Amino acid sequence: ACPVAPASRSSQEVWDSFSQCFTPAVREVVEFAKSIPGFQSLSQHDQVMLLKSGTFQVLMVRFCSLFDAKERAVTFLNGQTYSLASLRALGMGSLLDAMFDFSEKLGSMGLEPDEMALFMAVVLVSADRSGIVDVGAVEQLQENLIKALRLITSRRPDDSTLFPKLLLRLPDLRTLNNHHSDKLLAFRID
Amino acid sequence: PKTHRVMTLADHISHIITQDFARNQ
Repeated sequence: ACPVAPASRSSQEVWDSFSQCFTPAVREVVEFAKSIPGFQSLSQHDQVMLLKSGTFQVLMVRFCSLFDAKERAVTFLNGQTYSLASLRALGMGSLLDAMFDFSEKLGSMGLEPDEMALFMAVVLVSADRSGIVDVGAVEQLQENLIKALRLITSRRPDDSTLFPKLLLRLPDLRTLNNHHSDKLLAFRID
Repeated sequence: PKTHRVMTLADHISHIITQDFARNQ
């Protein structure tokens, strides 16, 4: 929902407002995770580790709906639309390009909101396991969620390619994460 | 004077998650 500043503001102010808008978005992913059946039966440590390694990827999926790949523009929830060119001033050009490509692919699948939510749950529990203690429990949860995601095939019996195509987005997201989660944010210290 | 704290997206995300879980303990 966070507006990127109008042109009149300095790029530092643009940076500040862009950085600020990540905070509520991250909190929403934490709340979303807690609503995933089985997530809260993982240990708190493993919940935190999964969130730390998977939240950026879930955000990338959530932000897809803001990206208009055809128009090369982003529309924030407050209705403000910014062209890719104008957003490049934030110095996130490479991330934005990758986001447009990813959102084009994901968007073309035409998932329903509940299917997108199931996909985001799979994205979260498929995140990097390096800090996880009970890997078995996480893998069981992932298996259950992937089974649930097969919903998209039962809804489209004549399209058996959609499910595998969707799972192929997971490595895309991991690449996005590895390339871009080290982007810098800047917070004013008052 | 230093007016900004700079951190990576990943660190910012980790910070918020740690804060959230600590608050709900």
